[in-house]
Amino acid sequence: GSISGFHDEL
Amino acid sequence: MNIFRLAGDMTHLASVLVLLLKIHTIKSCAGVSLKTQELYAIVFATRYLDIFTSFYSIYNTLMKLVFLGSSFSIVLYMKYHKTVHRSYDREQDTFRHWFLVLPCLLLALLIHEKFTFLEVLWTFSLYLEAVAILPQLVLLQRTRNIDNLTGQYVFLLGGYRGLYILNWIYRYFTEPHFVHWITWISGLVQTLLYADFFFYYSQSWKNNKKLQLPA
Repeated sequence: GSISGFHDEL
Repeated sequence: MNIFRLAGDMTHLASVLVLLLKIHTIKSCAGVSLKTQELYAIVFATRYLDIFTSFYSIYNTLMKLVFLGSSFSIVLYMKYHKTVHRSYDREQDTFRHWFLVLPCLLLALLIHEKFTFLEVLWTFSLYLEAVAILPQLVLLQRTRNIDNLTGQYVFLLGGYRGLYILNWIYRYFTEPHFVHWITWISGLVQTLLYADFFFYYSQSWKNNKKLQLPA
């Protein structure tokens, strides 16, 4: 999921 | 992190390492499309810009560095290494891959999750990754014979994409609001591009004959 707009997948 | 995503990342890692090792050991890049490798370098460069701004995990940062390092070293090997660059099939690797970059950039400017510099480039890298394999698939069709390492490379890449789709299905059912249409659709398109390659690859294994792709 995008935690604070952050992409956790490579 | 789930087993599908971990397996997908490991398969992706294996694909780039297989390719890098092939080029490094036999000092040849016959059958490898430089255009696809250049596109992948751009994909990683535009996707991992957040490596400087946000830290998610050691694993995440480490893998980003490995993918950046391996993709750029493959391109540098193929372009500038005194022996390797001579085995690059320039006449056959003629896919106009720059024609892929612009539409992906325009599409990212139109369809994205957030209109910020990093987010638009991240979305661009998703769209570009979906089509980055095209020059390589065209080259394989042209040269018609697939030496097994290049075939393995494409096979592993397809496997990584397939595992990622399982990862998204798993996350959709286990994380309440995990919905990322852009990632899912571009990932699906990319995986479908491998589908026909997989068909011919499996055929060649079944009949135990050299992989001949239809012209």
